Amino acid sequence: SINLHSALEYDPSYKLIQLTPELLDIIRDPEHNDQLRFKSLDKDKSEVVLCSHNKTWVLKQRKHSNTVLLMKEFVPAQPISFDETQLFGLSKPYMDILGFAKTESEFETRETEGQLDLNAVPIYNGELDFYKRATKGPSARVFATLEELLENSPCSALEGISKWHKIGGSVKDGVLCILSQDFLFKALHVVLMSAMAESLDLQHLQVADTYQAVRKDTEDEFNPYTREIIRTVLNKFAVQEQSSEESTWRLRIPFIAQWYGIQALRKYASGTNMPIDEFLIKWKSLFPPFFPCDIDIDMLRGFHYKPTDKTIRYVSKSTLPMDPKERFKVLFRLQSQWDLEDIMPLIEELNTRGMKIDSFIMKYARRKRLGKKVVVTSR
Amino acid sequence: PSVKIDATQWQKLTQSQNKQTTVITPLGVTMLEIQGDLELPKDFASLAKKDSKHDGRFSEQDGQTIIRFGSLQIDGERATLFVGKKQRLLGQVTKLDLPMGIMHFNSRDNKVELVDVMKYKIIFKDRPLPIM
Amino acid sequence: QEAKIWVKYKEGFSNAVRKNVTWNSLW
Repeated sequence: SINLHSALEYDPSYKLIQLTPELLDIIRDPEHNDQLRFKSLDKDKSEVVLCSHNKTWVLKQRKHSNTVLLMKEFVPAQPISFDETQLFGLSKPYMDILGFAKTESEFETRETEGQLDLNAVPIYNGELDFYKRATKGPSARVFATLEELLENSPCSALEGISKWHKIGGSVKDGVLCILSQDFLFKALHVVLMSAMAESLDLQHLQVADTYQAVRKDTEDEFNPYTREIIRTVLNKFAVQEQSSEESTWRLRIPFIAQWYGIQALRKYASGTNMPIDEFLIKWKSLFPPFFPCDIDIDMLRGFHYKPTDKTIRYVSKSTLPMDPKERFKVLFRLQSQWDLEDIMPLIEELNTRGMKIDSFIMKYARRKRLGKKVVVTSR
Repeated sequence: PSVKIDATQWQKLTQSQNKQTTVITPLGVTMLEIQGDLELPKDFASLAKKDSKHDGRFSEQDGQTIIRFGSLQIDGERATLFVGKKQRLLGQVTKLDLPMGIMHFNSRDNKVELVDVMKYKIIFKDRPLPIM
Repeated sequence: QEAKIWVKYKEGFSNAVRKNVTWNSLW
């Protein structure tokens, strides 16, 4: 038998943290040391998260009503002796353990999407007095580096970097910022024009060469396109190749084409219905001359509707109702019959319960097969 | 605020150990669960003075007085727990759905250290029986 | 005088609602 002992008081600094198979693997491996960190935005209001280099878990505390004792084997300073008739048939003691902690709760770890905390990251729209405005006032809080932002965000490093690239994060005058959509699009256009003018390899772009190309084409005085801005454009609109020693980027041509398409929709098909043929020409006209890409109206799914068979009109998801029933209602008012693929990007974000998309749609609309296509109409 | 989890000590200590075969970890840690409250006296010092060789309840360990509150016997998956002089509890060794890391949050040094990983616990869910 | 040691049994087991964890609560 084992002798069980207890101290008078238990040490509350011991906690039980749930280890998913992934967490267990990381914690076991000396190669991955220093990878797991607890992080929080502040000490008393925000949630605590646990981050590896590429994943984030949120902590949840669950109290329970049982007594849980954490006990450790020890060698008694003096041999423990007592009248063994007390054992009532249990075998003689061969070991002693001491309760060193009593845990009344467990901390569960739930995988979550890491987020960047952008409260201290201003938007840069190419304005000349950006630094002054960003650092104005005693409580103006800014970051100088991406590392600082990642340290102060409830996310892992890789998640944070990926999101940073996606939102067009950059640095201007030593201040971390996000490029406005307008400025980002202008910068993209300038980069494409300059890169093509200098015959740079669009599959292997480098920051230095691209920067030089842009400088050539732009007057110094009004050139806001620093190396950092160029890098931001590449990170958003190109894929960084891992293989090369020097970092190179490969342009994401379809993604860029889509961006130009959205701009074209906003510019030419916003308050008015435009014939699709005419729209395609307008779209193509926005690209730098000879820009090597094909366009197709299907690339703009999620950003337009077809009021009639041959016309197109811009729609912004952010202006649509968040309630699924209402959203479907509005969409059917705009267009009475939708191809499944066309309506899908406009409603899938509302499927928060993770239902099969078909089942979700059938809750609010009617689904019909028309030859090879599937169409959706109101109930 | 942020702090990394330091598992280096635990990795070193468990490297050379054999794989865990019982409910006690290679580092000698056990998780004991009881469906109820474990009632112990609030004052060890004065009771320790009155402790007899027969009872042998109290001892000194690392400068603190500790109380021997029971005996545990494990037989494969079954466990028996004697508490105090009168109670006998029957329980099981169960595998945890998810392993639990015991972490020590050292507020003096602002450090977090992994103490051990628990894969099993001994749980006593049933009403205590008399010892006889 | 003996040391009173016993288990005060609880009929059931209850798990509380999961709560958010703040930094201060861990330390």
